[in-house]
Formats: sequence, C-alpha cells, structure tokens
Amino acid sequence: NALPQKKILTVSHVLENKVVSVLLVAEPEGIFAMPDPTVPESDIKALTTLCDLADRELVVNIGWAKHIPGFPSLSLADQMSLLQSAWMEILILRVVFRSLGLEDKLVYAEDYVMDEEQSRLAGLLDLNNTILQLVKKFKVMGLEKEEFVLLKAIALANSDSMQIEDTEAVQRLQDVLHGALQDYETARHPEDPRRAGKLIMTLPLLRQTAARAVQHFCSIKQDGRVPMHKLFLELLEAK
Amino acid sequence: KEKHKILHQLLQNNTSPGDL
Repeated sequence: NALPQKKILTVSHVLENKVVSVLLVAEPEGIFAMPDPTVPESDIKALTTLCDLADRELVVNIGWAKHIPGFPSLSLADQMSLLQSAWMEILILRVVFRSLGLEDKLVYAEDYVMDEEQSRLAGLLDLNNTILQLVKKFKVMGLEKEEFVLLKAIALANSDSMQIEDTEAVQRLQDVLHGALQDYETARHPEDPRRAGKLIMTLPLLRQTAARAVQHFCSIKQDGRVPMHKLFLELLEAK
Repeated sequence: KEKHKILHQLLQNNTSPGDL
C-alpha cells in the first residue's frame, strides 16, 4: 500500500515545485547574434560577433537573476558579487543547453552555430571542445529544461565569491535552490536517487570552463583588436 | 563599486532588460 501513496506524494511534489515553475517562466528567450553580412569572415569578425552577443546576453541574464526566488532579497552588493563571479558560467550553460540537440556543434545563438572548423578559425577550438565536453555529459544524462534552469540558478548562488557580505543569506538561497532540485528529482526520477548529485557534480567542469573562457577573452581584450561593449568589459575586469 | 556602474544600474533598474 505504500506505493500508491508514494505516487500521490510524487505528483504533489511536482505541482508544488514553485521554484521550478518560476524559473521556467523567467527563462529568457534566445537572442540573435546577427553577424554583419557586409564584413568578410575572419577570426576578428567571429570574436566581435561573440562579444557583442555576450554583452546583450548579459543584460538579459541580469534581468533573469532578479526573478530567482530569494535573489532580489540579497543586498545589492551581494547580488553584484554573485553575478560578477558566475556570469560566464551562466552564459556557457545557456550555450550548452541550446546545443544538446546537435552533434559537435555549439549553438551560440539560433543564427550562430559553430562547428569545429569555425571554432578553429576563431581561435576557440580548445575552449569550444571543453564546452562540448559539458554538452556530452548532459546529453548522456538527458538533461531536462527544469534541471537546466535549476542548475543555472544554483551556479549563480554557488559562485564562491570572496566578497559576500551576508553569507547566511546566500546560504539560504543555495538551500532553497538545492532543495528544489532534490524535490524535483525525487518526484520525477525516483529510479535514480543520485541524479541531483550527478547534476551538481557537473558544476566543477562548468567552473573550470568558465574560468578558461574568461582568461581567453581577457587576453583578447588586451590584444585590443576586438571591439567590446561596456558591460562585457566591466564583467571581464571584475574577474 | 564605481567600477561596476552598468551592472549596478541594471540591478537597480526595475524596467525589463528589453527597455534599456
């Protein structure tokens, strides 16, 4: 008799996972890269397109962060610190999720998909291969949109910024999001009790990949040949 | 904080990102 009861509990868990519902609604649409058709293809053009796209994505992602339950209650300084630490992880996770349906290609935007050859031309082969390693991990797991939105919020809350003023408030935010992930997995994947843990265990590779990306774009910035918008520059400098 | 003016503004601003 325990089984049907468990099932009822399971269904109510799904219905009650308000955090997931809020995050699904808050999830921004993809934006277009719109590479300039009048400029001939080159590494500079590819990087200019990506930096412009990243700048616009960042504006959208800051708007998204404000919808995470509990995030707006943090002090402005702590909101800034979390975003300054996690912004690249958030950008990369969105590219990863968009790329799950393709083989060895990264969907930076609906109109900007990079294959191996394009990655090589842009000098991004190593970086893109690391991002593809993440894509592969999530493909194997069959990452769902609900899990993706939770994981992205967890990456933000768990960004290990050294500048946090109210660490207890940030811990509470982490607990809420972690709890939502556990509840979701208990309800949706009772056959795999370790699924939440498996998802959390992808975060070190995300952190490592983001650090590599920031380092790469910092050296591109120093090189000075690729124009970059202010928000992107501001966040690169925060690292 | 002065160094991170745009992030600060975007977080304080209540308009949606599309309006900026």
